[in-house]
Amino acid sequence: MAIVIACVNHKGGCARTTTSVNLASALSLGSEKYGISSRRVLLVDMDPKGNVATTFGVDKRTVGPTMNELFSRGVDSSSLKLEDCTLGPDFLTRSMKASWRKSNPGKSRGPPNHIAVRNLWILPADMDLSGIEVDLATRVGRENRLKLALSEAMDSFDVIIIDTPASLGLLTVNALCAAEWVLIPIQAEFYALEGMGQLISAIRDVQKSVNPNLGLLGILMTMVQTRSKLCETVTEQARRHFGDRVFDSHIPRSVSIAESPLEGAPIVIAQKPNKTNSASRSYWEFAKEADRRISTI
Amino acid sequence: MAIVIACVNHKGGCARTTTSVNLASALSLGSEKYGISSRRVLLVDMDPKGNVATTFGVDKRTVGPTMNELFSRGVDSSSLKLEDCTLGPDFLTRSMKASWRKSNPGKSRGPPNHIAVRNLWILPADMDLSGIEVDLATRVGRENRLKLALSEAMDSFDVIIIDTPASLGLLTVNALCAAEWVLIPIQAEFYALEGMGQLISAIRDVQKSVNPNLGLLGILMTMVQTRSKLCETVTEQARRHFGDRVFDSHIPRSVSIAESPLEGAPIVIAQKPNKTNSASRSYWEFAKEADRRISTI
Ligand SMILES: Nc1ncnc2c1ncn2[C@@H]1O[C@H](COP(=O)(O)OP(=O)(O)OP(=O)(O)O)[C@@H](O)[C@H]1O
Ligand SMILES: Nc1ncnc2c1ncn2[C@@H]1O[C@H](COP(=O)(O)OP(=O)(O)OP(=O)(O)O)[C@@H](O)[C@H]1O
Ligand SMILES: [Mg+2]
Ligand SMILES: [Mg+2]
Repeated sequence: MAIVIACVNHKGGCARTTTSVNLASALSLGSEKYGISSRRVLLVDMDPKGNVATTFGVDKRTVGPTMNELFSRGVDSSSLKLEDCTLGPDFLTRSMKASWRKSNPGKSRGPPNHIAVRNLWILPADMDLSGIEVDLATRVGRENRLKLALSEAMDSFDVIIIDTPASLGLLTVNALCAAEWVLIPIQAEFYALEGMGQLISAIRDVQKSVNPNLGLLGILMTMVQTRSKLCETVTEQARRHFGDRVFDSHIPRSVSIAESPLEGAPIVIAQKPNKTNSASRSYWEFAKEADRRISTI
Repeated sequence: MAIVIACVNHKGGCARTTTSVNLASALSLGSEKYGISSRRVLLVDMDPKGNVATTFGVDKRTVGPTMNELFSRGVDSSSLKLEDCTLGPDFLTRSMKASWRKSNPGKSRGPPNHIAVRNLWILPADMDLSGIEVDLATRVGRENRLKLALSEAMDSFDVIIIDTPASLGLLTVNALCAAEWVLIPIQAEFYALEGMGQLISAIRDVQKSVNPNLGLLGILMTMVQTRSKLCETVTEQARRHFGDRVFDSHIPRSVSIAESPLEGAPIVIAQKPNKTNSASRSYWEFAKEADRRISTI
């Protein structure tokens, strides 16, 4: 049975996508150095913007059916299977290398070997998903569409990670109903605190009404600027609110994280986690902590 | 007749709220230095997170009815009037000064005189707005609810600015239907380009179906880091796509912009736009350009 993690926070731009793609990549690759065993990972995009696929250089025009069809018509009445909508590691590796070539036109040597994935599958999204959200509003069982669509995947993957849009609407509620764990990235800035209260009460509503098994995997502080007083204040308040649910590791604000999709890959793949690459190290250290929390369950 | 501007971009965290509150504040205060005449401004929050009110130190628990009621029941069947849901300049100034005192507990002198607004009214939002979005999905005329709710305001304000959530759902579509101008803030980063294509086609849909008068006021590059190659590339592509619709002024990434809500005010109020305060200057220069574009219409 797959472990399902939804990456949720309705505050925009807090690094939900960056965190989802890096955690998925790290868990699928595994690492001797960080003691992470490689797992079969499915990364599901529930955000109509579809930024997950773009991170791996996928040109969405070249992609077949997305999960919209499964989600809107339901598994029973659709002829599509989950694997028809999934992009596998070979396709992803090809897109990454093509994206690397586009960003490095002058280089005679091809893309480095490490620009690749294995054990990672992606369910991409597209803008039609936001139309489906409106259609589903009046349907019976509207919160459980994603859970039903993913039931096939529960036996063929070890971990399923779901990226969500910046909202607490039906798409995010579907992710919370399909998941057993919630991962909350927080950008330590002024509006973050107001959002935390709203987010926690929305999660409580889902736990009470549709998914009593939903637990809090943890809170990850992202884009942290150590010398900023605002950042310090918000991080302190998060630790006061959530105690040890806040991950020890945090992610620093770093240009190389923002630029890594240009190389066709998330930072844990684009950069080796050695002494000089603190950005890659920070996401690997977070993946190690998350892996520990998942394994001890 | 008020000029109505919707601040829209479905990419999260691109500074829609920061831009809306600063433009509204600058146009309501006016400035001899920048040649901006003071106008009566209504700032409408269509984002359930309700960050507009928080920027001015408003504690949402102390606020009466929000516009949710007007929006969901419609102007005809609700006993509420628009002014019952509006927070005026005196209330806002009191909240700002209280917020300033909270951030500066040790200071014996009270909040400085400039921590205040005049000519600015706010229609706050709260989380119930996202429930209403789902309810409205099947109602007739669902796209024009906001336009109807604001009809009373068209004669009593000079400018109406609408902040929107990070989505192209019904709340944002309502803002696009009520507006005659769209202002698009763009954070010059990797995912911005994919979003631009999606945003333009959504605006085109609204122009074709429900609001043919909708025009593009302009594109504002936000959180610009001049030494970043990624930022340069995205800004160049925005100028190639949109030509002179991209404002000449841009907003630099600046800690003082992120921290100004702690002082209970947007940056154009918290900081004088003198030589050393480039952050405040950048939003005043943008307000001047926007004011020119509005006035020449
Ligand atoms: N640690 C970091 N340092 C610097 N930039 C970062 C970092 N993490 C993410 N970013 C950048 O910040 C922006 C927002 O991140 P991302 O898109 O992952 O957030 P999100 O929460 O998924 O946003 P949305 O609300 O649009 O879905 C992106 O341009 C990303 O490249
Ligand atoms: N020029 C800037 N420099 C530094 N930080 C900024 C700047 N503009 C905005 N910010 C900060 O970036 C974050 C995102 O800005 P803001 O909340 O205004 O964006 P938004 O598009 O309204 O986000 P959301 O998608 O959550 O509605 C906030 O913490 C804000 O304080
Ligand atoms: Mg995202
Ligand atoms: Mg906002």
